[in-house]
Amino acid sequence: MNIFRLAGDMMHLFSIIVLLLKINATRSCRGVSLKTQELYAIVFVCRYLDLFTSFISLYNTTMKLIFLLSTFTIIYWMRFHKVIRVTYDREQDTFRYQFLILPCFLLALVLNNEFSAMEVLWTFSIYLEAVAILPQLVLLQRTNNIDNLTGNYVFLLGSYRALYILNWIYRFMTEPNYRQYLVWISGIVQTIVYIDFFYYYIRSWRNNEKLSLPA
Amino acid sequence: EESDDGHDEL
Repeated sequence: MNIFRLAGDMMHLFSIIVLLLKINATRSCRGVSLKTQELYAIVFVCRYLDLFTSFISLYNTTMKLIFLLSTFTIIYWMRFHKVIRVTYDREQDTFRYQFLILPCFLLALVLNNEFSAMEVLWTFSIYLEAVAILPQLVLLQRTNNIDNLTGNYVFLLGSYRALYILNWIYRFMTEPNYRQYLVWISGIVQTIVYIDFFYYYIRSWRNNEKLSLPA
Repeated sequence: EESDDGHDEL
């Protein structure tokens, strides 16, 4: 565990806390994409199947359980909470995510390190995570007034990805047998997806303006 | 503690 990895994980954790607090405090999920949350739920379920088969550390297990539990909580609120579900931007959140899920799964069947159910699902989760933010970014583009917390949520998630790249560079330089090409390429793609958002986020912050993304 | 194929990452 290096400082970049820990910082990345903390950004990931903060992003989810920000989202939970926002929805819970305002009783509103306006601007939040249910599709992205459901994609993350699929990502976490497929990747963390090893909760049942191997124990890495207490830290690892705890974080996995937090990510799973928090994502399912958000989905539950957005779908079923009697106050919150009314605030969901159903008409705007129309990204057809089956067009992400199917290609990622097919790619995982072909490009993987080992053709076993666990490994294919793990690889699928890596590919799917790279594009899971897309419905959220499209929704933000359609939302005129992006509230600070939703903007911060996406910014923290993007920071988590950027820090993971630094973590990989550090590990590559310090661990002799460490390499994971599929993860690196997916992670770089995932970070590139955020670059446009980062540009407008930082610009709005510097100019003290409300964040809005051009359509 | 950590494996070297990245499966220990979150």
